[in-house]
Amino acid sequence: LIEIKNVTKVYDLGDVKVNALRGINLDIKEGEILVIMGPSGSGKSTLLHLLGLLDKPTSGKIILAGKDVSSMNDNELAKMRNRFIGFIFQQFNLLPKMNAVENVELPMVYAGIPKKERTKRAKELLKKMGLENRMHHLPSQLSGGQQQRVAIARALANSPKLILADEPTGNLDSKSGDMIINILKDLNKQGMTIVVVTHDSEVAKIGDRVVHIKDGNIHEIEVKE
Amino acid sequence: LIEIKNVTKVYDLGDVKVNALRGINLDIKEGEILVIMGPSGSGKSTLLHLLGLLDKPTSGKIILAGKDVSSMNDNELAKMRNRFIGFIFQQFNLLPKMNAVENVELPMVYAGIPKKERTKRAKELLKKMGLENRMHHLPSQLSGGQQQRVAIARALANSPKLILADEPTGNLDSKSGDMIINILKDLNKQGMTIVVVTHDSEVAKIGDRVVHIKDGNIHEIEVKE
Ligand SMILES: Nc1ncnc2c1ncn2[C@@H]1O[C@H](COP(=O)(O)OP(=O)(O)OP(=O)(O)O)[C@@H](O)[C@H]1O
Ligand SMILES: Nc1ncnc2c1ncn2[C@@H]1O[C@H](COP(=O)(O)OP(=O)(O)OP(=O)(O)O)[C@@H](O)[C@H]1O
Ligand SMILES: [Mg+2]
Ligand SMILES: [Mg+2]
Repeated sequence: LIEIKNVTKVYDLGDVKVNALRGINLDIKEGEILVIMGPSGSGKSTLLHLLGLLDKPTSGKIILAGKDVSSMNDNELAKMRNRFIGFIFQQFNLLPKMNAVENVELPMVYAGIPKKERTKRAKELLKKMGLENRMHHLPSQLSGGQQQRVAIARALANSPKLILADEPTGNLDSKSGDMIINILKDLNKQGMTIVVVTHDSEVAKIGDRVVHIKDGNIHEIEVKE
Repeated sequence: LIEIKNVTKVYDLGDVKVNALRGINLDIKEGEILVIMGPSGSGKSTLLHLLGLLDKPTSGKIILAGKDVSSMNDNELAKMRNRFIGFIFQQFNLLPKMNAVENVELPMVYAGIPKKERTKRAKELLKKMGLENRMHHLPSQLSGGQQQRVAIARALANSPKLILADEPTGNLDSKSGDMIINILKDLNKQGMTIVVVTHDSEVAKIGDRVVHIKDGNIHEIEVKE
């Protein structure tokens, strides 16, 4: 589904350059669950942002469904992101002035889904996340773990082919975390490709492969028997 | 150190009221490590905010070092927070336009510490957190776990008597998480009282007592032998 060829990412801060990714080679297989682990600051979120077309590599190629991402214009990238990719951000990135339902509806607004249908779907997703009684709360009126669950619901809104989850259980107790793990496993059974960044060994267990990143490099890839 | 007597917290959203805390009775002993655990949305952050004088209970009393918190004016509360309490927020709450050093210096600015001394201390704390090479990065130029570590350093800036940590390892790999656990243990040995909200059983191990919260109530208190 995605080929990452010799990808580097350098953040240029003027007087200092940060080599966040130093030459990543990785193929993401359609229908797999790929887990990415590694120390804080090792480049996991950076890699996920490149996979999610939210940023461009400094050098190297990313080939998504056969197409070189660098050949796409901004419009095509935005469309690709909206229709095929669901991104769960490490810090949620919810819109503060919109409530839970409105935040989950947002990707569907861009996809041109009519109001009635997208409100129904948003409410179903929030209910699935255990947030039935928090639908009209603003992010500031939600607990950390509730905000995280709204972010997860929003990523699923357009039934994406690829889910990119950046530490989706970081703010959740083990019970809510297990619920999320099961939801991801179900979605995978339905054909979704899932890439999860996690520090949680419980989450890592669902991976078909576990990629260990260290200091911007792939250190090892574990394959499940 | 702190007595929480029959404390409730109700969030009034107009048409809906949320009973975030339903009658909490708890004494926090000076010099202890108290761990608070419970499901997402159960009231942990709300309780921590009350302990940190960032918010007021709807009913009930909070007595801090012998003084009823409701008898203090805003100035006294602000001074108490700045001098005695270090708060590590679940979502860090770093100032986006200040870099790591400046964010850590901020509590010292309010305490009237001279520039040279507070910059020195801020750098030492960041170094201790493994962030020596990220001192001049803005929060947006830091990874999630790095931002979390800046938030921890900032909470320690004025050598508080009480540290309130809201899920301080949620974005950290196990190695960085262990480092934070050890720092908290050391600070406790030096006399700091620590209240940690966590979902992480590794962090919970350092607790002298573990309070389990469920749906706004204390469900049980475990005491370590
Ligand atoms: N400003 C607010 N207005 C309305 N409801 C709120 C507000 N802040 C929190 N709540 C609600 O109060 C309850 C307790 O929230 P709190 O943040 O204390 O939970 P928590 O135990 O810290 O959860 P988590 O583990 O997910 O961080 C939640 O159900 C939340 O929706
Ligand atoms: N915009 C930026 N400018 C400069 N440096 C950056 C920027 N964003 C990230 N970095 C740096 O790049 C490195 C990789 O960051 P990244 O967010 O990918 O780490 P991570 O593996 O997700 O860490 P964590 O587990 O803490 O979330 C970090 O050392 C970070 O300081
Ligand atoms: Mg990250
Ligand atoms: Mg919380």
